[in-house]
Amino acid sequence: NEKQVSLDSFF
Amino acid sequence: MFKLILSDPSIFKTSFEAISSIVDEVQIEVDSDGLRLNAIDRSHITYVHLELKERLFDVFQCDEPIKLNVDTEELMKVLKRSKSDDVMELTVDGGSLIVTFEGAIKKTFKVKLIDLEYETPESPSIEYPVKITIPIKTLKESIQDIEIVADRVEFNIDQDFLKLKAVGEFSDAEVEYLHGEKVTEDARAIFAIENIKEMLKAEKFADTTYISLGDDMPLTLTLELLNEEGELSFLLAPRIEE
Repeated sequence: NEKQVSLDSFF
Repeated sequence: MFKLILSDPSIFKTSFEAISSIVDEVQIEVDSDGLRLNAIDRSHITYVHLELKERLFDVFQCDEPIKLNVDTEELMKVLKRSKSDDVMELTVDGGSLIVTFEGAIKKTFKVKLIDLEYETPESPSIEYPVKITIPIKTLKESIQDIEIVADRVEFNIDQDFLKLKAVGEFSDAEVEYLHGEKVTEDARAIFAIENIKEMLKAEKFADTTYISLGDDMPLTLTLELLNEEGELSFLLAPRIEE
């Protein structure tokens, strides 16, 4: 199972 | 004095094909170096950056830095009315961006400037272990191949190939592209095809496309104009296995 993550954790 | 003239409006049109499908509103910043914008979609999944250098324009007059906030859907409707051999002129009058296309006939549109509802964060700088080039048409065709079986795609880069893979309910698909770059590490990440297709709407911006990737890292897709006159880049958040 996968989930879409946001870019927030990469900023 | 603010006046920009561009003899190839398709650069704008193809950029906003993608930008308008990702974000509702943008702030276009113009100063003596050129024009740029940064935007992120409401779910913070795709970040987009456009930069067009002053030397790309036939006329570039911008005495002081200016910020133009526009509704991307409204601007796209206008840009769709341009023909490839039109000359495009951008000026500002009061609270509007004036867009003129001049070819066999001259068309003038006034696009109202808006107040932005939210702020765009600065572009993150991410160090990537792997970077390759691929013709954007090849990437687009590969995504179309994968799309017939699934709505998400695994990007896998090793020292020889970029492999796109998907496992569907009824069929699986795998596309291999011999990238010809010096790659010393492998990288693997999964993305939603819907988001990749939004970025690929800008395919006519430039043929040279760079893909930067790392394990479970965002995908960076960069389209570059010749002589570094302009760049359109996207950062797409991955899907991560739980």
